Amino acid sequence: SGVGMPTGSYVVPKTVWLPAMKAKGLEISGTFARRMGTIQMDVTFTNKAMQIMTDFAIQFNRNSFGLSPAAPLQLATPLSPNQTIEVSLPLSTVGPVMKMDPLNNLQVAVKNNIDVFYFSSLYPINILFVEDGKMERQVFLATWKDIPSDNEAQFQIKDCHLNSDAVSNKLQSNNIFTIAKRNVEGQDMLYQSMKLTNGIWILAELRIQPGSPNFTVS
Amino acid sequence: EIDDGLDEAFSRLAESRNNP
Repeated sequence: SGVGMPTGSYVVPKTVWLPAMKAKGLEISGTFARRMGTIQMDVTFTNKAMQIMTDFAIQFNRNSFGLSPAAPLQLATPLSPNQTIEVSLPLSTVGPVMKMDPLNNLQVAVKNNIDVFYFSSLYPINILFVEDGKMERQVFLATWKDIPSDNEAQFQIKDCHLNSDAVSNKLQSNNIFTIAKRNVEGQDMLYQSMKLTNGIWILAELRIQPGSPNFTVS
Repeated sequence: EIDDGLDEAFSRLAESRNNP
């Protein structure tokens, strides 16, 4: 679920990426979002130092999905002591690629007039799910057959108090599309597809036992 | 909806996954 977000894709609440004590008084917190097909890095800068901060810039290290700022970091005014400013930085996925561990790790450098600071953050994979990730049913069936068993992983999702239609709607607003739903011996089996920004498809099966809050995703 | 045989194919898939 997402606070205050009955529709639209899920946005994780902002967390502190760089505490002020590690960055000469600059505190950076943020989150990632996908809005209308655009990936955005929502960042809050707070000046906890005694001096004014100016000349901000941001740079990403190469990363698994080529995330890169699509525009320079623009802070409208210098940041006075105790001032906070919020910025939404649009991101592209055409930057340099290097496989990271974990896959969704992003290393960031931020500079201001005082120094250069570095931090890492983990972005949620749903920001990479594109709007045209609904696979044709025939293609889905053929592709599913071709997936080697080594490429299948299974996870338990605990404590989810939603029925399969609610789950399906919530996932669809995150570009995870339900291709088919079948009821076998009382349990709902949902077949779903999604496509990453780099063109890689993911196929999923979600098993929901009515009355049980524990799901199995393969 | 046109019966393209895919409905049946998904039913078979779900059943085979349930009883491998």
